[in-house]
Amino acid sequence: QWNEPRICSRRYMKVDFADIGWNEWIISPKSFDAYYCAGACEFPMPKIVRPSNHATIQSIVKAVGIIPGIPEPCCVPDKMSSLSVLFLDENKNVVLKVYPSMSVETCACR
Amino acid sequence: ERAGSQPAGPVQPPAARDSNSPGRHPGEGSSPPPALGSIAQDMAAVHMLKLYEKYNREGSRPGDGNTVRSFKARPEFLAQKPSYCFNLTSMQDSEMILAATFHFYADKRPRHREVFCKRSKNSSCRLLHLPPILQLNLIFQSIHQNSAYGLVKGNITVFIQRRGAWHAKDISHIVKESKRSGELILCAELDSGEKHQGFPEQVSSHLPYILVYANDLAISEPNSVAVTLQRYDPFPSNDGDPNLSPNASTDTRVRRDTYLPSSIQNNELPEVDYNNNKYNKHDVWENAYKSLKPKASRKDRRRKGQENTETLTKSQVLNFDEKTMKKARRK
Repeated sequence: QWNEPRICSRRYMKVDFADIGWNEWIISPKSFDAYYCAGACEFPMPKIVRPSNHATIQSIVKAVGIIPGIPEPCCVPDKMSSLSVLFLDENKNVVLKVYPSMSVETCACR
Repeated sequence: ERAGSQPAGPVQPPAARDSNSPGRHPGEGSSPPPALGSIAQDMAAVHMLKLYEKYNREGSRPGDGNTVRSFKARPEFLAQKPSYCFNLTSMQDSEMILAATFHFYADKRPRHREVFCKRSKNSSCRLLHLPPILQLNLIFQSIHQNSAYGLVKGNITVFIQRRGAWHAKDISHIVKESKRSGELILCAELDSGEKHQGFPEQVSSHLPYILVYANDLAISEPNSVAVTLQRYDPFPSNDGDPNLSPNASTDTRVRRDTYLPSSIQNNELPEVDYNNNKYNKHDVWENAYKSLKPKASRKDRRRKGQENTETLTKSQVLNFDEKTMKKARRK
């Protein structure tokens, strides 16, 4: 992770359901690529971090120091994708659910 | 349902459009996939895995819904008739049912013809007596808790052309009605007109099952994954004050009893004179230890023990002489 770019971007994170103790009832998938967002949202923000208008204003206020204590905008997931999960319910019946927002596609400053 | 209905080809409810060729049941002719591990015995699990692979390949289309639940059958006798019961209680209120299908296996050959042909010498007996189409009545009843009788919710007549194969029938209206009325134990009787003997010698992988296709309206809520998949909570949930730290359990703490005998007001030893300024902590401890008696013999100790218990029972509270009390009051 150390040679990751400083700027707000998507970082790799693989989630193994055995690591979080859900593997007893989750049949499939055993793991999935969830990713996460991290990095700076410093003024001036490049287009690639797709700042909202509010984030742009906030980063200027932060840079100018008009109001003390205002942090820079946060690097958060922007576009996310769903994940189909096959698992056993409490009655040991097989259930298929498609959960939204389980994996990060793009990050942005908000 | 009126007689003469369509042969029970596999129903294609919104979410069940399998990639299998029409007329083939998803689980047929396939060895149980390794992903299912120990639960691969039942066809419901095999079917669900096929649906999972399809959802993964093609994603779920808007009309498909985001949930498919399978329900395995539990063989029961209902009013002395062999029935298959399904516990639908795990359906969530937020799951809007789009469709439901009943999947059953039509035995290869009815038994009575077996017996009949065994006696006859005619070798082509089996062919001559093979009834072209098997008529089955699927009678669905909802059962109230602990009652032996049910309320008929539906009676569907199906005509089976292919034996030794799986068939599916749409029962959306029956399951929707059951969920609406809260009667979530549904039993199905497969009546082929033969006199009732027991359950056909079906292997467990041939037990019927129900699939329910739904749209879970709560799945887009934040943290919906925790509602159905987080089965334990590493921290006790603080329903009350959100600021409570996860360790502060909301249950009332056991109040420890702080019993202070009224007579002891401080830690000073009664026989020590704390007034004179020669008082030196070290001396006090010296005196206290010096005054320990040499080890008494076993007999003496036993007697001493008796004396102690006697004195203990006599004076539970420490008594100070007047002089000490006077000093204490002065202090």
